Amino acid sequence: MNLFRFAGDILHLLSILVLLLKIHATKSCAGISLKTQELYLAVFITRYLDLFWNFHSLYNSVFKVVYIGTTSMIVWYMRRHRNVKLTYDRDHDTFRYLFLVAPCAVLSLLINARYNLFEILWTFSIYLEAVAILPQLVLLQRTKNVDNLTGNYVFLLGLYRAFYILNWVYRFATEPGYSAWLVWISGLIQTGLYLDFFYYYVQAWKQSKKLQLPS
Amino acid sequence: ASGQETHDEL
Repeated sequence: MNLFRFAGDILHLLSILVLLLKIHATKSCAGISLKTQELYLAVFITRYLDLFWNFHSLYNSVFKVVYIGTTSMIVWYMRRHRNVKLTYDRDHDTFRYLFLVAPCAVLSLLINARYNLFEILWTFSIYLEAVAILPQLVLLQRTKNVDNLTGNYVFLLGLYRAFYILNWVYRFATEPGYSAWLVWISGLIQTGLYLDFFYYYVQAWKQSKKLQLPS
Repeated sequence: ASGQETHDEL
């Protein structure tokens, strides 16, 4: 464990909490993609299946439970809460799950470190996490005017990924024999997806203007 | 790597 990894995990948690608190406080999920949230829930469940028998550290176990729990709450709010569900922008959140899930499933069967069920599910979760933000980015693009909290949510998520890359660089430099190609490449692709958003986020911040994405 | 894969990151 190094400081970059720790910062990454905290930023990840913070991004989820920002979203959850926004929904809870405003009783609105306008601008939030349910597709992305459900994909993240699928990512967490398939990756953290080992929670019950593969104890690594209390730190990891607590984060796993918190990530699954908080993301479940967001999905619950968006699907079931009597006021929140009315604010869900379903007409614009039309990205197809299958376009992301199917290629990730096929890829995890073809490229994995070990051919067994849990390893394949773990690999699937790595691939799926890399692209799970796409429905949210498409929704932002469509609605143009991005409210502050939604913008901050995506920014914090991107920052979390950037810190994971720093963590890998640090580990590569300090841990003999450390390598994780599958995770690195997926992680680089995932972080790359945020670059465009980052550009507009920083521009808006520099000009103290409301974040607006171009068409 | 040998044996069961260990995934120490989240």
